[in-house]
Amino acid sequence: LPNGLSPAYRQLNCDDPETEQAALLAVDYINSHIHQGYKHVLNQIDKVQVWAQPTGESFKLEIDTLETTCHALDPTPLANCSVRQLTQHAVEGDCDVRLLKQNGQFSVSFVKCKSSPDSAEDVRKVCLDCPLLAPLNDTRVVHAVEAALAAFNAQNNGSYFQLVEISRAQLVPLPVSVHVEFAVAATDCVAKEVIDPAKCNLLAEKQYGFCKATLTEKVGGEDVAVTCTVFQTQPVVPLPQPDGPDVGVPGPVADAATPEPSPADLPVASLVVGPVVV
Amino acid sequence: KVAHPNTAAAAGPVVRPCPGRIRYFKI
Repeated sequence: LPNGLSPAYRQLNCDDPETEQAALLAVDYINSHIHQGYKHVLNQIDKVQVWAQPTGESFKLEIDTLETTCHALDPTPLANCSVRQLTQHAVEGDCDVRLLKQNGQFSVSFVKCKSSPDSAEDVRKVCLDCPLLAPLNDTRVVHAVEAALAAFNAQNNGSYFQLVEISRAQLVPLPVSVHVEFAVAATDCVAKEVIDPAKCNLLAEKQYGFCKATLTEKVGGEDVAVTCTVFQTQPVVPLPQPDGPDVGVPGPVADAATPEPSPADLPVASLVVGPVVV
Repeated sequence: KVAHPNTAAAAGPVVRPCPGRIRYFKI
């Protein structure tokens, strides 16, 4: 810009259709670039600034999102994903987004998000008995996931599935139990024939799954019930380039292999395995 | 016709540009 001139600024309302279009595109972009945790939906647009650029306009947005029940690897379209309710201990995301609008087309140039669960006090306000989110590295959580995955593989006639990440966990007081959700991926081993799981490798054409399980403590033992949904295989795609936009809705981190990116518009899950109840 | 400039301004809808509407719930 010439000295003494400030860039042209355009006032836009947060609920303006143009702002919403930009925000929804940003949310789609986020969901197609995260590989951990859950997909998010747009909840509120906090702020919008529009500046003139030599080749178009620059949009700077602050948006609030809410976690859905669809895992990031789940190809279900976002419109079909349910928002995680307050009673399930909701999680919100706060994102700073920048987009360019050139020739009427938006493109995302920068995204930075952080996510945080609702406070325990807020959950208690709507439900006294609702279990709160538990740390994913809690020994009871890890044990429940291991038991559930072992139970699933024991009943599975196909590939051996490996843990990708633990995505959610809740400790339930009565009956004493642990509810967990985790992502899995198919390997080149056959589930019934595995001797050393460490020697199994993820398939080149990735096949992910998402499991929900409950491990209930009983006198003299425990029961585990697990249901896994295995998604359609995903074609091999190149890894993201290092100079690409910085994107992420930080979710819970697990000790697992990082999956490769998946296209955002894959067809809905085509295969459901389970429930396997042991 | 009598104009009441003071009251006319107060009677109109207040447009708050930001933040926008909450689609689900606020936490």
